[in-house]
Amino acid sequence: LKNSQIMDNEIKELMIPEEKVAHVQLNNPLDHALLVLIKSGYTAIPVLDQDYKVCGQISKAQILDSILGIERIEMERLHEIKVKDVMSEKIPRMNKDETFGKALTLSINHPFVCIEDDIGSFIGILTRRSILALINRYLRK
Amino acid sequence: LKNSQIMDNEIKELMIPEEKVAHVQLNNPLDHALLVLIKSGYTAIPVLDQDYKVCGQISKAQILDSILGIERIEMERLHEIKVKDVMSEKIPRMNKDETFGKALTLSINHPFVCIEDDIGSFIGILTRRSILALINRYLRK
Ligand SMILES: Nc1ncnc2c1ncn2[C@@H]1O[C@@H]2COP(=O)(O)O[C@H]3[C@@H](O)[C@H](n4cnc5c(N)ncnc54)O[C@@H]3COP(=O)(O)O[C@H]2[C@H]1O
Ligand SMILES: Nc1ncnc2c1ncn2[C@@H]1O[C@@H]2COP(=O)(O)O[C@H]3[C@@H](O)[C@H](n4cnc5c(N)ncnc54)O[C@@H]3COP(=O)(O)O[C@H]2[C@H]1O
Repeated sequence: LKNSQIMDNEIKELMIPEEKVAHVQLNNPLDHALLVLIKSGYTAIPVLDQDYKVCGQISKAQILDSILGIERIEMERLHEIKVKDVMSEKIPRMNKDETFGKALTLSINHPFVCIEDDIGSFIGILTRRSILALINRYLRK
Repeated sequence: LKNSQIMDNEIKELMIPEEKVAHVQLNNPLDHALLVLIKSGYTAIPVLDQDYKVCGQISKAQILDSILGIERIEMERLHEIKVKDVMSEKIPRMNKDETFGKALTLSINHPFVCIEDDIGSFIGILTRRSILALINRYLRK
């Protein structure tokens, strides 16, 4: 890469660490997931299993689509359906030691990328916001 | 700006033109707005007035928050409430002849920026996706 200087940035310093990432678990019921999404205010959040491995992501749209009946939204079904029945398994992930260049490429089609450690455990997310803020600082130097 | 080459990109060539942008009008009822949001699949879309000026943006979350009752989502109220009662007036906008550098700075905190012509009429949106794709091509030259 021509501009290798920007590409040497450490992913770990740019990411939002896992303790600050709103997330849900595979077996959570949808009413819990919808509450987390509404309270956190985010469009979509990561889904983890009990070993803290990334399994997918879930959005408000997916939850509402799953209970949209003909006449009304069937809220009572939210407690019967699980996150794993509705989520999308498609979620970009990369290792913390990979390059910023890879994170930039993944961010073109995804609002956030999940960051994993060497055993594949979830350690944080890298958002488009933090990537754009870094590029903006770099281009204005 | 150091890297002026990238900054000379024409906003008009990067933006999604207005005819391809899902949007609603100030006086549309919320059931129409929710339908446009669900069908288009987007989190938030621009709100225009009848002179095609940008007034704000509306999201699925804002619509659902406005009809969230104690026990259930009160769908029947969607037809009584208008887009202008619920939307956010905060939406970044810029003129088509301004710089890519300004678009990049605005995109740090906003998923899309509205582009206006010289009389302030809406002509399209510039998304984070298209900004990141351009930067990715540029950094890999
Ligand atoms: N509470 C808040 N305060 C200020 N600005 C806010 C905000 N919530 C959202 N935004 C702005 O809206 C953008 C899109 O958020 P969205 O929830 O659709 O999409 C988000 C969300 O799905 C996810 N995300 C971000 N932070 C998260 C967190 N702490 N936990 C879980 N998911 C997160 O990553 C996506 C991209 O986030 P990014 O920061 O690049 O971009 C954010 C940010 O610029
Ligand atoms: N139908 C689809 N096909 C493929 N990928 C899709 C998609 N819908 C969404 N995405 C992906 O998800 C990102 C976030 O979409 P979101 O709807 O939250 O947030 C969107 C949406 O609020 C708005 N937007 C984008 N295109 C629009 C359009 N044609 N009309 C109205 N609003 C649009 O601009 C925000 C940022 O869009 P951006 O393209 O940067 O980023 C998009 C894109 O990378």
